[in-house]
Amino acid sequence: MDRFAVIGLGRFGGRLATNLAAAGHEVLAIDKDREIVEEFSGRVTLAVCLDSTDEEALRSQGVQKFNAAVLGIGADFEALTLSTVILKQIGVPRVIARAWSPTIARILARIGADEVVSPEEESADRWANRLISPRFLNQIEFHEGYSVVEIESPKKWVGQTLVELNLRAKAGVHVVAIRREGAGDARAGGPRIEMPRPDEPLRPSDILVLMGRDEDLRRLPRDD
Amino acid sequence: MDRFAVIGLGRFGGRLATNLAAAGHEVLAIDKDREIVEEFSGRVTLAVCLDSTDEEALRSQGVQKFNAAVLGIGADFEALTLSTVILKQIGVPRVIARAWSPTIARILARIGADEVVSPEEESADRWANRLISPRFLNQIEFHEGYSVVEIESPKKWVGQTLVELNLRAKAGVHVVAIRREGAGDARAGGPRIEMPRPDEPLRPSDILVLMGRDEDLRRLPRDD
Ligand SMILES: Nc1ncnc2c1ncn2[C@@H]1O[C@H](COP(=O)(O)OP(=O)(O)OP(=O)(O)O)[C@@H](O)[C@H]1O
Ligand SMILES: Nc1ncnc2c1ncn2[C@@H]1O[C@H](COP(=O)(O)OP(=O)(O)OP(=O)(O)O)[C@@H](O)[C@H]1O
Repeated sequence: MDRFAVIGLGRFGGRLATNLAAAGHEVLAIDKDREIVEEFSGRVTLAVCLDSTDEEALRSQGVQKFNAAVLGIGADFEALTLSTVILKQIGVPRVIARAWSPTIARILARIGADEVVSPEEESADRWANRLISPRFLNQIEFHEGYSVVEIESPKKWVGQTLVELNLRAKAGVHVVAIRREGAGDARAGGPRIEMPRPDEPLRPSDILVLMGRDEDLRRLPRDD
Repeated sequence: MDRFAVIGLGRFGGRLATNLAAAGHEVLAIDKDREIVEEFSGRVTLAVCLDSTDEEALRSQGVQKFNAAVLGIGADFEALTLSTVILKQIGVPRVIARAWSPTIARILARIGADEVVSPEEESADRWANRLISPRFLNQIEFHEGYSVVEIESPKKWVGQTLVELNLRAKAGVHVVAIRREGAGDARAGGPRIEMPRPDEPLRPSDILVLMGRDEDLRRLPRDD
């Protein structure tokens, strides 16, 4: 179980603190606004009202023994930069700071932030991918131009077996798994993941998990 | 090639417009601020200065024939909601609107936005996952508790073959692929993705792409 400090409980910091606590980790949630701190007191290990530019106050909370500290302070550039420097000087091994402009992102990196979060840019990147490849229900990209994607079974593949389709030779993609409707196990609520059997015909509701080069994945047949 | 309208070229909209255009799609970038429009005129198909609450102006740009319109307007709630309604009434099939509060997100959905983007929350969800599972270099989650992840080859697996490791039986995970340093092909700059050969020993620098249930993936051996 890891220990995290989240400073600044706006939409980014607040949600992060909540998610980490829900996953069972120890979370110290910090904000200078008392009302906000009170909202979090049920949901995290400890919610504390303090100003993160107060080095003594941070030390007294023991943040130097935490795995990581995340700064979700918005608007107050001086508080954000000073808090970043203080946390590194106290000895927090990993300090992640949320930036609200590219210039601020560069400054944070230079003054010691281990990682910088840029929610608008990160979100734009993902939504661009969703718009560019709408037929991929899900996609994980690897750096060298390979991805794992999920697609609905194209109509012209339904009824054929994987041996007949021979996707590796013909389409350059590898079938990792199939999500199939059916007598799922009790703990999974819906379709179950199966390792593909080469001689079983594909069904219309099958969702295929494929991996291959991005350019080969983009060439897969479309029904739309 | 798809056609997109992006209205509001702040950090979110601006980056989205740039990404879509870089991917080869037709992008109409719109902002009411003339200086901002000029910054984009080299990078997108067409950059136009107009106010998105002006229905006539939008119609004259032909947005009704676009695949999707994305609203990246910040701060001006009335402009955002009115623009959303106008775009749907004009007949744009897919309108994606960026919200800056949970309440605004709910309003947008109710007045017709097909999708709502919440960058801070989306970013917090991903960073929580990165903090919770740091050893996964990459992760794609499926709904029923399965994921595909990348991990560095654990020390105790190095030198063993996949047949010897028998991960499916012993660890409940399926090896999808291996990223291996080596004589990569010319177009990939770095490690290449290979389909695993059952009788080849794992090397220390191998990165394994695995799939399985989340609880099995979490139990994989750790070197730290
Ligand atoms: N020095 C500080 N110490 C502790 N908390 C701080 C400090 N400065 C700001 N905060 C808190 O950080 C939180 C987030 O800041 P703010 O609301 O300005 O940012 P935001 O950009 O709107 O955040 P988000 O986009 O994540 O909603 C606020 O609750 C604020 O009280
Ligand atoms: N009615 C409108 N029509 C066209 N553009 C608009 C309209 N209202 C606002 N914009 C533009 O939307 C852009 C983004 O708005 P703003 O900068 O207020 O949001 P933001 O929340 O800071 O955006 P981001 O977080 O994406 O940087 C601005 O460039 C602004 O000129």
